[in-house]
Amino acid sequence: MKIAVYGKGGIGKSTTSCNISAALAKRGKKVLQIGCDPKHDSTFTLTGFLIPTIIDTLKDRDYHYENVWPEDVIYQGYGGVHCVEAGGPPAGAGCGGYVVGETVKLLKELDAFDAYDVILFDVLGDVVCGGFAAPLNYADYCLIVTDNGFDALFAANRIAASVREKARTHPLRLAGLIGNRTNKRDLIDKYTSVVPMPVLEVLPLIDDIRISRVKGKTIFEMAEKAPHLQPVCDYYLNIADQILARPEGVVPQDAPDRELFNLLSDF
Amino acid sequence: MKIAVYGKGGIGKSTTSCNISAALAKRGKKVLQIGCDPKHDSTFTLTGFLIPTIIDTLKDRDYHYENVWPEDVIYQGYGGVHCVEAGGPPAGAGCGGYVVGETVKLLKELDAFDAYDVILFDVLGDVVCGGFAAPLNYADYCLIVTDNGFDALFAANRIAASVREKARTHPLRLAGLIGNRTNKRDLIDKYTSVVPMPVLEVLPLIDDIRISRVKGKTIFEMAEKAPHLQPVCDYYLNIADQILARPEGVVPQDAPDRELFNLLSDF
Ligand SMILES: Nc1ncnc2c1ncn2[C@@H]1O[C@H](COP(=O)(O)OP(=O)(O)O)[C@@H](O)[C@H]1O
Ligand SMILES: Nc1ncnc2c1ncn2[C@@H]1O[C@H](COP(=O)(O)OP(=O)(O)O)[C@@H](O)[C@H]1O
Ligand code: SF4
Ligand SMILES: [Mg+2]
Ligand SMILES: [Mg+2]
Repeated sequence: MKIAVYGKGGIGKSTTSCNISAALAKRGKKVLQIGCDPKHDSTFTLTGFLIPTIIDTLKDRDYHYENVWPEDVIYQGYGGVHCVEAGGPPAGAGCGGYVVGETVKLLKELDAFDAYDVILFDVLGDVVCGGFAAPLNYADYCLIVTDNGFDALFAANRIAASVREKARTHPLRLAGLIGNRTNKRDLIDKYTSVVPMPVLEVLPLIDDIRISRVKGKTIFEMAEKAPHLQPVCDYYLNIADQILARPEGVVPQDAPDRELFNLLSDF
Repeated sequence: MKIAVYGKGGIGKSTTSCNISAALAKRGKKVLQIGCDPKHDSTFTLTGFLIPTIIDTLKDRDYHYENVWPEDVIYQGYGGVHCVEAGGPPAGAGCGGYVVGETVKLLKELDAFDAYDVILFDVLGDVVCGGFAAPLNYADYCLIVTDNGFDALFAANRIAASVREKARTHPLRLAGLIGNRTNKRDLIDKYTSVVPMPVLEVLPLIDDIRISRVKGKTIFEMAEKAPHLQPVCDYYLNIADQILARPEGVVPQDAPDRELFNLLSDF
């Protein structure tokens, strides 16, 4: 099964992805997480450090795939989760789509692309152009991380539109929304009333989550020494369980931008 | 003179751009503002409503440029500032670069591209790939809007790297940083100690600015009935005056990502 986690930059995609990967590992699954954000810090809390990107490694070897071994690009993280960072297009040139394409190509060469129970793509969702939509070509499900604000929901709607576009030619479905860092959900509910989709979980702002990232650990690793954090782990286990149940998912309806501005913005 | 304003999504690029455009108009300049964000709400506080995008208009006319008139795509805003929204690539397909390219092509056909004292591009800066770097091909100066946080400064560094790349083949310079919605500037100063560049202004979070956007007005229009807002206008007049003085600008130095993580992140 392949999952693509999308959301606006800084919304908590990587924090959420690492904890979902750790939760899937707790459920006995062999997981590979692939970071697809130019910030290339997706897998930081799984490995505890910034791993080299695929693009950097390929450049070092003059793009000779035959000189790249799995251990050069795939790193072991917490709970046995394997980690890869695609990296971003060189600033001011190149294309996000090319980077994702090269990453998948290399993983296939290394016979790694189909060796996992779950592959999770962590993808920047500010600009869902042809390039950054590339991971959707490989995904069974898309998950969208959002808060309760206009900008993140506007980005969520563009991501949903990309899923609708790709679902015409791929077996892709939207598994739903994950609310993050918010106690309120009135705008999330307004949005899903216009574009129906499941809301898998809503996580409030939890300082322990922020601290776990500073320490370079998932919340699961933190909970080993601080059992009171188990309820925080449960948010992510709940998400993992819903995905492992292979939900129907949706092909999202179209909500034109103007409708979204009227519905959600304070203009 | 052509300026490109970049920054992470939601950082305040459009609010800052509209107020700079209004300030330039106060200095007697004929200004055109071009929004290059898929959110296409760049010029909202200048016009008071969401204007149709170039891409939507071209699509309506089957891409027959000869059937498009200036008044179909160029709208009058506050202070005589002219407004255009490029729009974004269709979700899940297309490219940001194509949209910017089509916009500039159409404005040239309409003899509009060189009819202004100042053209200001308001561009999303989360992913500065070849596509979203396209406005830099036309710009004399780039301005970067940031807050005092890691994510916005990481985006700022990629934007700076794009300026360095483009400055090799174009007469482009980085005019500097604009701090926004922040009372602190310790991380901004740390960043500029490693990558020297001018800091044109630092604006705190000012509730009147937030309100002006809700009302669909620039701070300049608000100040006509509420003179106590003049000090807020002065921030933008100060930025406009620095740009009109045709500063030297810089070709930013290279700061590798790892250095930025060590310097600015709490990892
Ligand atoms: N539920 C949460 N509660 C508190 N902090 C959070 C939560 N989720 C994410 N964060 C914090 O938000 C910041 C951005 O998260 P990150 O995962 O890097 O975002 P993204 O990958 O979308 O850019 C990090 O500092 C992280 O610790
Ligand atoms: N200095 C400021 N003080 C208070 N609010 C601000 C300030 N600058 C921008 N804002 C608010 O921040 C939000 C995002 O601004 P916007 O200009 O739309 O960002 P962007 O164009 O970068 O996506 C808006 O609600 C705006 O009113
Ligand atoms: S397709 Fe997207 S990532 Fe690729 S160059 Fe265009 S805007 Fe950039
Ligand atoms: Mg991330
Ligand atoms: Mg904007």
